[in-house]
Amino acid sequence: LQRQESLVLKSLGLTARPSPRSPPPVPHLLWKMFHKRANLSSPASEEGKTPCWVEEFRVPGNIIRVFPDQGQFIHSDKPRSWLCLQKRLYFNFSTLDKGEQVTMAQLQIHFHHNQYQVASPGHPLELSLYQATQAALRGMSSHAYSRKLLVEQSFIHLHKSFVFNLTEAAKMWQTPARNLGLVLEIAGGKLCSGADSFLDTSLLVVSLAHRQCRSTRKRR
Amino acid sequence: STYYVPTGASNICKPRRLYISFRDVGWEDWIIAPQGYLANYCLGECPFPLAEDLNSTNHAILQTVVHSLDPEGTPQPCCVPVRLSPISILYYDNDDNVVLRHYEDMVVDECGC
Repeated sequence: LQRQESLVLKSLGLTARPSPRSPPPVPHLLWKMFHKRANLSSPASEEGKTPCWVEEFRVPGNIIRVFPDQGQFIHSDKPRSWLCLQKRLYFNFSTLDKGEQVTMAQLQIHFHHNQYQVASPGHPLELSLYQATQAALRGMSSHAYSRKLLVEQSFIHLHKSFVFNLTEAAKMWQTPARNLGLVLEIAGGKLCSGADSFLDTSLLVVSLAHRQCRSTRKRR
Repeated sequence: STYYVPTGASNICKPRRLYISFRDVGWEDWIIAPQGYLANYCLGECPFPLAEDLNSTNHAILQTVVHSLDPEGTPQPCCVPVRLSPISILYYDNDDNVVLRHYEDMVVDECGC
């Protein structure tokens, strides 16, 4: 029975029966997408639609994952007063199969803020997102290693959520040696201290496992 | 000459109802949804002569002919799934990531010989 189970799990893309230790909550969007699919009696038979197409994002794909951020906050020896948050973002892609093709990646940044509507009245905060392109050695300052600016955005309300398209970066991260993560910086406000305590980031990735995508067209 | 025994409609090859509960399989810890699904299975005879609605292959038609001539030497064709449909499963993977995945060939819709 165990051998049979391992064969089934392998076909599901799993190395062993998962035993979640600290399972994160299921994102609302995934629940919504699941229920939409469950309500379709036979999605494959829908006219003009293939089962390996994610309509919500209009990209090919049959696997949708939400990766929690595993990065740490960066605590510099020389704190810069203008910088209220500096954090590494890291998403572990080891679970992706070699044959999988990433077709979309979306970084979601949520501020679970319920105390202040405005972080710094009259002074917008600056959010910058960098892709780390070279590993940093211990003791090096954050600017000593090379990084590429991906996004810059001003905002005032800390309760806001942001979504950024990181498809190109995520495609690169399928090669483990090139997955050095991101650096998120929020700068500018006087009242932004403690912003880290309510920051929540995750990466939603759509990928396509070709082997499990079969044409639904009937043979003539 | 051949020997024809009519088979009752209930014994004819067709999909039968099977609900698979992930709790019964012991997978309830990591599969978030659904808790189970109607997977069905194929069961029944493929008797001679094969009716058209049994989705028979040419091979099965000839096998029933040969079976009718020599029941001891050649078995009847098997009743197997000929059309399956996919389902989506929401689960935690080995790294505690939440995954929504589309799986082909999970539900038996039609059986044939």
